Amino acid sequence: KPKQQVLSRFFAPK
Amino acid sequence: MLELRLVQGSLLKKVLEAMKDLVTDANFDCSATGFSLQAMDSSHVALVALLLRSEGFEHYRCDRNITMGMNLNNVSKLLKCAGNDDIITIKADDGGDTVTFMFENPKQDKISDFEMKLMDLDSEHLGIPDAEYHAIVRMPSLEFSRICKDLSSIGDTVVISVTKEGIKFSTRGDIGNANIVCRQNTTVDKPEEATVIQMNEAVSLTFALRYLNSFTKATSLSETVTISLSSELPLVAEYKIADMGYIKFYLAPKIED
Repeated sequence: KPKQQVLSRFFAPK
Repeated sequence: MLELRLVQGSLLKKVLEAMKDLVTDANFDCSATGFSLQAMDSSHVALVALLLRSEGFEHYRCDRNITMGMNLNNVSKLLKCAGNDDIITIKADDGGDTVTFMFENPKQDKISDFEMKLMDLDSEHLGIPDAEYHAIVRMPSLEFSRICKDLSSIGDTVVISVTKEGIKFSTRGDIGNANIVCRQNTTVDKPEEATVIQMNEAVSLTFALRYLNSFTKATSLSETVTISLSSELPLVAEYKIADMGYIKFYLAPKIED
């Protein structure tokens, strides 16, 4: 089953 | 000192309705550019980015950059007290701990003001770089909303694929499976009824439908929605707010481990 990713995997904190 | 006068107050009402189910508390940032917000949902899977440009306000005074933390549910409650035709003015003092929303009816014979306490919130801004997306699809926002709603009666997740054929939404659940394909269609009476597919590379990604359904709360803000997709990037659903800016929703995909 595909697993839900979180945004921090793609975007770094400012 | 901050003073923002928005003649089309209904826009702000709609903006809050579009965000309040996704995000509980958020910092509104006010600068010379405009009134903006970036906030994630509590599970950090979805993000909303709002911009209302200063030029879109009838009067825009922001002497210095201000960040105002608010509970969106409370803001929404206050804005429900404003009529759809009311002019809304937002006021705050530099360094103050309250914000005032003032509503004026079109006849200018009823003026209400609501003062709300601000919250001290940690800012969790993410840097979102400009990206080249594999596919960008513009379609009627009502159509997108209908598709997300229909598919969520069958499954919890949707596979969105863009090919030369069009944009395909697929789901499966206990009762069976469903596919909806929207082909490019530019032979329409009004440009906002068109489905326009810009594809550099075919792309297919899986998303949780409940977030997409939440994004469609912004449908009344814009007749069209622009969906940008790239493998290995969150989806972006952008609703343009006429003459003012946009509300953009980002959603992290589901990926096989």
